[in-house]
Amino acid sequence: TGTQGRIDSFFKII
Amino acid sequence: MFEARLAQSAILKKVLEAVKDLLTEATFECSDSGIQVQAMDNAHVSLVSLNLRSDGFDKYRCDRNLSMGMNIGTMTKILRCASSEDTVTLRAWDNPDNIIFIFESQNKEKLSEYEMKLINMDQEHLGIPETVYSCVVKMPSQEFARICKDLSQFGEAITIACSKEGIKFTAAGDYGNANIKLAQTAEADKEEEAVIIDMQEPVKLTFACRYLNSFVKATPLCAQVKLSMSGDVPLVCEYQIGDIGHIRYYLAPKIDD
Repeated sequence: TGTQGRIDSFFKII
Repeated sequence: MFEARLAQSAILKKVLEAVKDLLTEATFECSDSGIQVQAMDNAHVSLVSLNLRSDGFDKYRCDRNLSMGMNIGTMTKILRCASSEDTVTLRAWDNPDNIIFIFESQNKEKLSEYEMKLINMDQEHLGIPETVYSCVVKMPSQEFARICKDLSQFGEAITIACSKEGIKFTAAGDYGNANIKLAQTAEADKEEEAVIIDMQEPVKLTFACRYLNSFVKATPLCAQVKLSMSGDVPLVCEYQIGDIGHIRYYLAPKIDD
């Protein structure tokens, strides 16, 4: 069912 | 000094139950405007964003901004010591090492104080961009919880497909597959029973059941859940917390191999 994405690859660290 | 009081601890008890599966520790940012928490789970797959506005508290005082690192497991244990009808007060001094939880019974005859050590945390803060989502679905939170639970029996992931016809949840595994379709409600007697779909373009995304089943622990907070989705971006699963704020869960989708 695909590879699990990581949330911090979608939102930039500030 | 920081002091925040809620007439009934039930809300805070439910908030803790709604985050304890995902977070072991989190920083509570307290300011004049209220309390905010933003934290990722250990695997960095999901993000919890909690907002409790100061005007939603029965009493709120925050003389200077505070960042308080809290152990969620300990905080959950402390909140479980309160009756739902108890008044709860959170209190901390400036530059605190501890936070104090004070529970007072309705008849004011029982007063309990729990002091919890704060922890130093170096947390990454993520900037969440304003996003216009392709599909925004509002549906009964209990229905969403039921669908996640039922479909989890068939596979470790649930595919959510949203079109103007409705929203379809699918799970497939070694033993079979299952799908559940919900149509937009034509006419709901009660607002909280409605399924409302606001669609700009169709969306199909796959998410890990494990996280969805953690998010639905927030079900007691609100009769409706709002799911916001766009292609290849995280799902937002939002529950309003009475008149005081909201909890949003962000979940990274599965990516095709």
